[in-house]
Amino acid sequence: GMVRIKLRKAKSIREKMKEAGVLDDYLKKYKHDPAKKYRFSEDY
Amino acid sequence: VVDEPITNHLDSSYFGEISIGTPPQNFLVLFDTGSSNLWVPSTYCRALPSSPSRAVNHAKFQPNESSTFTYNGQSFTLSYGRKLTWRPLPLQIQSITVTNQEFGLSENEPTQPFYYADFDGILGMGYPSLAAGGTPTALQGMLQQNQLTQPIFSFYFSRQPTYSYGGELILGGVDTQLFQGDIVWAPVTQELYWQVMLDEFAIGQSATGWCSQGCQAIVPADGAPAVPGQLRSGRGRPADQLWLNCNEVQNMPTITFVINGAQLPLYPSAYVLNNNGYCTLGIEATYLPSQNGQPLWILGDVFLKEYYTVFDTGNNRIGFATS
Repeated sequence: GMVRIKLRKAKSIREKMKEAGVLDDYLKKYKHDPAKKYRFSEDY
Repeated sequence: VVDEPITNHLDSSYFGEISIGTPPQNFLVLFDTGSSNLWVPSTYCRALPSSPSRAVNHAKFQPNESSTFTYNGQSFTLSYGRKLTWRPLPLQIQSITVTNQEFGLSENEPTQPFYYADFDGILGMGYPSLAAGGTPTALQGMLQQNQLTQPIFSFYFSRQPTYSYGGELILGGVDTQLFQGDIVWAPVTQELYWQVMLDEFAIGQSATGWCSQGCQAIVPADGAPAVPGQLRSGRGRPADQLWLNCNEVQNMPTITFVINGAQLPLYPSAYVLNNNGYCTLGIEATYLPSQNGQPLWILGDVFLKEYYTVFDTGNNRIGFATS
């Protein structure tokens, strides 16, 4: 009834986009806010 | 359907393995306490023109290879694309088996950034009321089928994470070997996200009073922490671009979160990221308020590395203990 799941830590999407040279253009195009996913205003 | 870029997962980097279907097909999923749907890519997935290789770069569920697949004719839309809902299939997470778990299959690649993700899909661990399409959450399935000893899950993030070991998700309880001292509990203030009341925030020895009118803090296990943007007025740029002198880190203050009367300090060694001698602040700014208008704080991976965190669905509370 208690299970341990090993988590892996990899490079984030941000890091990999930066390495690929596409992050700056992307962030210029889309405004990033870490709270954007928390959609309090939407009626779930 | 309007596809929105998956910017909300730009900083996600911890994930684990699950299996879906019969015979099992394996996927790496983000265990996301900020959403409540389970979805993975499928062979129906179409790459977006903006994708670097025009090909989907992840493990894909192959319905034809599962003996029990049937499309149930429904779809739901997440902020980053539409998902087709499939009739329940077995979900396996190590020794846990949920015999009937609805899940979503992407029918399109959820925008450009996802191409770069090391995980294939997302297993949402938020409250059921957050599940798009009303699909039962994986945790609901585990509890209804008596797969867990307790209605609890907890996260441990290693302070020196690697690809092979970044920490652990413990389903069904807490592991007392992963923390020390007592667990500080705080009631969930909204059964949607895992959200608690933040009483006070202190810098060094000084209480700021910034939360005198109330603050809400969300505890995600999927990204970077953030502070309300108005506290960073004048900077004019994201916190993650702030370069710091590594030699000055030791002189920076301890910041302390007060939750349910307990002081939870973060030392500069925790909130300043040192990448081969280049130091940056590991805290972002957010400009969006919580649902009641109070400033929203996000206690992300920087916080979770220091504090073993317990999510108690039975008592609707979150617990913190020194990791």
